Amino acid sequence: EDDETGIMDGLLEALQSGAAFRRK
Amino acid sequence: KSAQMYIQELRSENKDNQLLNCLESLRVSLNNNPVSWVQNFGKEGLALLLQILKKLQEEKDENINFGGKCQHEIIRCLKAFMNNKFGLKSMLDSEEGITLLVRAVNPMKPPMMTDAVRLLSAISILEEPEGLHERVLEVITEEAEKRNIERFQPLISGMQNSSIALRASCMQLINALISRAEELDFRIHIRSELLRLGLREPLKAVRMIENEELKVQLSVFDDQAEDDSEDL
Repeated sequence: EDDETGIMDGLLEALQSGAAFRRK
Repeated sequence: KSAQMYIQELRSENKDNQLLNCLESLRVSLNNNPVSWVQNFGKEGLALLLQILKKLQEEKDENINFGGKCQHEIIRCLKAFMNNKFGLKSMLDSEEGITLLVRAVNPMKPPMMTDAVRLLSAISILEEPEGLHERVLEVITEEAEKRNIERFQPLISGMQNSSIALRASCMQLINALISRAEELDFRIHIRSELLRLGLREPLKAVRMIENEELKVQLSVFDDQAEDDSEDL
């Protein structure tokens, strides 16, 4: 699992869609 | 080509198109090979990329076009390298990784700045290790002090650029830095610092643009400001 790829893609997508900023 | 072959090539300090070709091909390899390949490229490969980036950033005017292209290609390689836990951790552990990304935030080079700002935003929203947004802000502040400019000036300049992608990425970083700040006072402080530096006008201009990415970032910016104002 530690070898999972796509971390940066996921973060960039979350930033772009605004999901990264939703209050928990 | 194996990861070791790229390391050899990067070590040989090629100039001109050879370096650019090597970096372009490396980016494709980092993107398309399994994580084990990236691990073989490893911290040694990362250190070489950062060393070349630093050298190119320090070069004055000489071969500016070629150097600029290579710098941008290294930022793209770093993005591909950081697309897994090993690469991301190696970059965060590196002494100058974040600093060199901050130095790549250059409004004179909008496409490279767009990519660098996006990577800094992504680093800022990571939950572990703790306090990365503070580290990013700290490096932004230190680098601005060295250049004797206001720390958010490059972001304001980016917001005034004609590139929509650059404006959207600058708003992402602004939103990332504000949203991750825990103290209400500090969030308000960052926002007023940005407005004092002239964010109001580019914000007004951005509101007139029909673009989904910008609309998302604007609504995040406005909602956070409204929430903070209610809390205050």
